Amino acid sequence: IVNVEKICKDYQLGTHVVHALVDVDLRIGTSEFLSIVGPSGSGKTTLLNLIGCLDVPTSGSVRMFGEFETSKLDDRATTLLRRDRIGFIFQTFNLLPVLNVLENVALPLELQQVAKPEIARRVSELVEEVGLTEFARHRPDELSGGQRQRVAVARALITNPQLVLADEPTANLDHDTGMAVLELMLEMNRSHGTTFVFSTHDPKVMGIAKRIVTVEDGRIKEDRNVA
Amino acid sequence: IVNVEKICKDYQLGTHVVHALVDVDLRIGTSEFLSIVGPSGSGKTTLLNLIGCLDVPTSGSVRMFGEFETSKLDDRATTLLRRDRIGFIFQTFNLLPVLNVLENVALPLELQQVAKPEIARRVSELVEEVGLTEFARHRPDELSGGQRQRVAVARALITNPQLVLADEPTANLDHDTGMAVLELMLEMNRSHGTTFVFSTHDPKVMGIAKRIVTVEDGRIKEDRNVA
Ligand SMILES: Nc1ncnc2c1ncn2[C@@H]1O[C@H](COP(=O)(O)OP(=O)(O)OP(=O)(O)O)[C@@H](O)[C@H]1O
Ligand SMILES: Nc1ncnc2c1ncn2[C@@H]1O[C@H](COP(=O)(O)OP(=O)(O)OP(=O)(O)O)[C@@H](O)[C@H]1O
Ligand SMILES: [Mg+2]
Ligand SMILES: [Mg+2]
Repeated sequence: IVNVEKICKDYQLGTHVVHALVDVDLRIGTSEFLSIVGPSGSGKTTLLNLIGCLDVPTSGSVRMFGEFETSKLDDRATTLLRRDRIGFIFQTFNLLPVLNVLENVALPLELQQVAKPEIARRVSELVEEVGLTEFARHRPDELSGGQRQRVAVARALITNPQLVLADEPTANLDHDTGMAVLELMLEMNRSHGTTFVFSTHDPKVMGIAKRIVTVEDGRIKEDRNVA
Repeated sequence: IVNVEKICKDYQLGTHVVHALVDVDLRIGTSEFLSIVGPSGSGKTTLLNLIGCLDVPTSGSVRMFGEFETSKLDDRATTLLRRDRIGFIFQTFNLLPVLNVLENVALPLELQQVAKPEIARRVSELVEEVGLTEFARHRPDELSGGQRQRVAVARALITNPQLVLADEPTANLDHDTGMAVLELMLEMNRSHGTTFVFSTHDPKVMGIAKRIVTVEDGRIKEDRNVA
């Protein structure tokens, strides 16, 4: 469902160019559970942004779901593709500050125009699964760092997307809470065939991944199956 | 240098009250290297904010450096206390988006009106120590998550404060980069007697801490010396 071929991503800063990704090839299928690992600044978030159609490569192609080449899509097509098929957990959460937990998690379903009773049912169930029922009416600034992170997780999963891109989903979570979140994702992978692509430094995530892709200085250094 | 007595912190949300901290006593001296640990939502960030004079308790007292009781200080006194004696690494970084790395790190010294040549020398040295010399002129949105975190670390340490409060300082860092940051802090603790108080889930930090304070549901569950 993800076919990345020979992509390069450069950032121009004045006269100086940062080669964030260099010649990256990657193919990801359905039901995968893979972890992208590598040092700080090695290109993990950049790669996730390209796969998630939040950005386009400087050269090379990103082909999604067998049919969409991201650099050829217009804004409307990209928005629909992301809304309906991809769930994204950002490294910096990006919750809407004026909405509470329930409203932030409901938003993707509102955008898909799902019926209100179904939204209410699905949202309260997922908020329960990430342990935030007690805080359902808090807004992001009334939550701890780890609580905000869990809202971001719930929001990414609520639409039951085919592909979930999770950038450091456990960075602010204690061991037990992190494991609970990973169990939830593993269960969606088993029962729905959802593909999960993590960018992480957390050994717990690396421990349950079925495939590990190592990035260093913008290049893929290693790509191995572990289970 | 930190004397916390019987503090409670309540957050009022409409009719419902969150008891974020309940009856917390804590004494911290010079040259300490301690880690506050506990589940997500247990009160760690709230405790750091009270120690760092970013907030005042609902009841009880926080006495800093043997002389300042935080709930009795006016804004000006609190600002000076924080500026000159405390360094703070926030869980969400809080860098200034319009300033680059060098400017963000220099800011606390500018506020102390240190001479420009000395600022330049100290800033470039510390930026080197956190491995960001190559990215010195990038702004926060032109940096990776872990790079931004390292800028926040450098900014907290640049004034050589007596007390550093570090909220999840390694959450977005790979193992090696995280260890390098911890080594830097351990060295400041040994050579300057700087007290470090961490809030963390990272086993690496817990591994080098000399004292571990465990928080659960707003209460101190355990407080033990390990080295
Ligand atoms: N402004 C606020 N209004 C209401 N409740 C709040 C507010 N800030 C924090 N809380 C609540 O206080 C409790 C403690 O929050 P705190 O941020 O101290 O937790 P933490 O231990 O740092 O968690 P984490 O490990 O997830 O960062 C949480 O249950 C949180 O929801
Ligand atoms: N908008 C930008 N302009 C310039 N350079 C950028 C920009 N965004 C990222 N970079 C650079 O591209 C490189 C890769 O960044 P990326 O965010 O992908 O790293 P990462 O592997 O996610 O790191 P971390 O583990 O610290 O989150 C970094 O060196 C970063 O400084
Ligand atoms: Mg990143
Ligand atoms: Mg916190």
